[in-house]
Amino acid sequence: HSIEQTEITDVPTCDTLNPGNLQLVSKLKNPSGSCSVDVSATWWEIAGVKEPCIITACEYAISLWKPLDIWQWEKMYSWHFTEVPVLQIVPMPDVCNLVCVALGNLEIREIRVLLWFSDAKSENQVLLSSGNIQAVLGLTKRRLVSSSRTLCDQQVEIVTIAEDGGSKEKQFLMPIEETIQTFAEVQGMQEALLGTTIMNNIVIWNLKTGQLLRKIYIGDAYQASICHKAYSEMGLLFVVLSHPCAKEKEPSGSPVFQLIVINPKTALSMGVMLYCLPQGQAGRFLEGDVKDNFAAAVLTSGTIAIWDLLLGHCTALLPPVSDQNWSFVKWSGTDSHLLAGQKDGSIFVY
Amino acid sequence: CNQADLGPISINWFEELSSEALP
Repeated sequence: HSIEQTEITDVPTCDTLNPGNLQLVSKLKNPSGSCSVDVSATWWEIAGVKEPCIITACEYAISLWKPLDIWQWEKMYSWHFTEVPVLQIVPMPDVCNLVCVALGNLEIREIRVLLWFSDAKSENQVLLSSGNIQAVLGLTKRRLVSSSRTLCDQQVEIVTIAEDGGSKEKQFLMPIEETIQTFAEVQGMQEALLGTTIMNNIVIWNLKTGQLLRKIYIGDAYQASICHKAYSEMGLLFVVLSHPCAKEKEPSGSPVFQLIVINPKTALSMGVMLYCLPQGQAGRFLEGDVKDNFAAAVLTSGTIAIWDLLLGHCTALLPPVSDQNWSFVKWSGTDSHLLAGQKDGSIFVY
Repeated sequence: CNQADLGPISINWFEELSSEALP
């Protein structure tokens, strides 16, 4: 059966993101019942029409779901893996008709591009990169950046994905000694790339020339920060970080996200705002995602919390559905949905 | 936050750092 979901409620379509209005609209259930690891949304051309599809990732399968009617999805295709499990989907901005996935155990071992053609009913899988890959990010213009460890150093590579899913062009960025934890594009600056390192530094590259422009120490208040968003304004660089290792030490509560400002010219930085859990909310950050001005995080308590980054406070709290806690949460890249996954293979669409 | 603590700001920081950095 291709339809494995439940229609929860009937609410009108809304294209503007407003977390206060988030409602559970449907549930996608992977029939295999295996553990969910990730979810994403992308455009896919099916029978000549570009559809906003949902991609679900289980340990050994990636599935493509097409919208049927309001709040219903039909599973169109699944790619199966037998040897190496799926670690994450790598969202590619502005790209349709392909999914990028990272496979591995503790570390990423392979990055593959998955293709499926609805007209020819054919599929293809292309191995894009392999090695000991620590961090990966899909960039605009069909580019993918990854950092991998070789015997003697770390390599930072940009691959441009061709129409057939293979690599069209490869470029190396100037390497750094520290392990890179996450990458982030700088909004509005197509040639700038940020990286966060395990030594609490933020590095800036010029993507066009491969130059390493700056290494900025952001302090040891929060270890192992993950960069979710970066933008440049009036000569300053604003960066939204999350803190998986943060403890409850602020008077205002447990910090989950933080906005910091960096002056790239002087390599000086300072905190602008902490996004904490509301008073009385237990738990801390497990996993999260930022889109536009909204941040969403799964907490250890099993709740999803949403912050308006401009207002500076938490605007919605979504309790787990059923007795299963959330495992991950992602904003949809194709519309105003929030996608939340549970370990049992269920994906909930808000 | 106090902007003065961040030192002199340049709107063209990306171009300036690119011209100063190693090729």
